[in-house]
Amino acid sequence: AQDYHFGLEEGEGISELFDCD
Amino acid sequence: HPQTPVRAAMSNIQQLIMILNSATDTPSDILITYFNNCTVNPKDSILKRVESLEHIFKKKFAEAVGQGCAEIGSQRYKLGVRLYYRVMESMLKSEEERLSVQNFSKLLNDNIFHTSLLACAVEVVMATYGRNASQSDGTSAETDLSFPWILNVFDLKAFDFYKVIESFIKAEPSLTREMIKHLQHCEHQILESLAWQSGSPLFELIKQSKERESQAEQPEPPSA
Repeated sequence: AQDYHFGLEEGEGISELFDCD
Repeated sequence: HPQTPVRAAMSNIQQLIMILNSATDTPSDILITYFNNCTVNPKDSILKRVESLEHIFKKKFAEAVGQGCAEIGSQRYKLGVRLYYRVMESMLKSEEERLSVQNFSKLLNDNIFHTSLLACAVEVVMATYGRNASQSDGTSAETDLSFPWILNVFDLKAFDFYKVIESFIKAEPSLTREMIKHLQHCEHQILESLAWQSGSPLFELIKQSKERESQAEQPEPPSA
């Protein structure tokens, strides 16, 4: 996964991406 | 022996099958616990969706590859379902740790979340086998089942698929380097083209953010 560019911030995850925070 | 492309692909397939051998075709006890913690228990809808998408996938796979390959499509779908449950459990564990929350009712009752997650899992399986598309298993190299084929099968918007990719990679540490590169390639394809097709949810998000910006810029009325 080193090659992958992770873009989510520290406090972000799948819950925020689906508006479930 | 030197690693030929075919041998590398075969080892990826064997690695995937080995990983998924220990996974289950149905939600694990840990997943059931998360489901039971939800305000609305999503278990039945999740099982119904997996079953209905299997029929659709099997039909589309057979249409694309040949009626004689329906069973191969079913086997691939089943591997995808195992990966789907495995990644979902890992995602929920990390979200529980990050948010100190155990009730994921909204997320677990979100049809788009599940369809995107399952599509990503099935895409990983299809890409793993796709690299080794050969006459031996009946799928011809000409049949293009590569991304974004799965989006059409599941009638899924590219941007919704995009939303699960990063969390999927974080949740599944045993993805191969090639697979991570493949998923990154899917991301680029979505951001550079597929997400900008008409009807994409991205346009609604841009509209909402513009509305929020304009509201934030409006001066407050004197009474405030």
